Amino acid sequence: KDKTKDHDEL
Amino acid sequence: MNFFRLTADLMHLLSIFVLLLKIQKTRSCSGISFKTQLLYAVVFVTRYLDLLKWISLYNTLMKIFFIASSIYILYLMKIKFRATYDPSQDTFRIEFLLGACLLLALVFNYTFTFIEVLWTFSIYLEAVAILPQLFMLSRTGEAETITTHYLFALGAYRGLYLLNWIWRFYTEHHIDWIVWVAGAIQTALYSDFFYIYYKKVLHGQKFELP
Repeated sequence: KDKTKDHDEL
Repeated sequence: MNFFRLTADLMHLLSIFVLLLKIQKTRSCSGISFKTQLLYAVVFVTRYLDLLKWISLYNTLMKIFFIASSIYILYLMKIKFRATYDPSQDTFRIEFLLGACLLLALVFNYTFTFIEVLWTFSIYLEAVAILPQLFMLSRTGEAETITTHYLFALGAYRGLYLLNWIWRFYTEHHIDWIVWVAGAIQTALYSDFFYIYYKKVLHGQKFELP
């Protein structure tokens, strides 16, 4: 999974 | 979103409100490290370069609040209550922190792009941004109670994020090594503080180093 696409945390 | 993460974010918000309350009520920023606050402003600005990327209303509003409040705090410390800030107490060398974090971000990142390296830089920098404040505390050896509440809320926010990651690992198989390692280090930095806060402040005493 591409981690750069889910920086969903603040 | 889960309970730990929401509570963590709310503790983060609370910490900022407590800091603003301390500055406005005492009309002084004594005991607060400008360098730490400067590092937090750098953290938020470099992390939220994706501000226009839509995740949720919550996400966008929080990002705007963190950027705006961190810059407002710099304004309060550097302009409005400048006279109450004593630079001779705030002597931690942040150049090394900035340099080391930039170097680490250039080497250890998920993708070597401008936005991604700066995001990684902000994660590493946040982990150590409290050091000038803790250094200042250890130099003066004591702190106003409200300042310790600010630090407690900030540390609690980090501790709750650890629980959030454990939760997300088991429920979503969410894995994020960079954030985990930096977050664990960041939380560990508060351990001495937590201990004294628990021993003294929660028992109605003044925060003083042994």
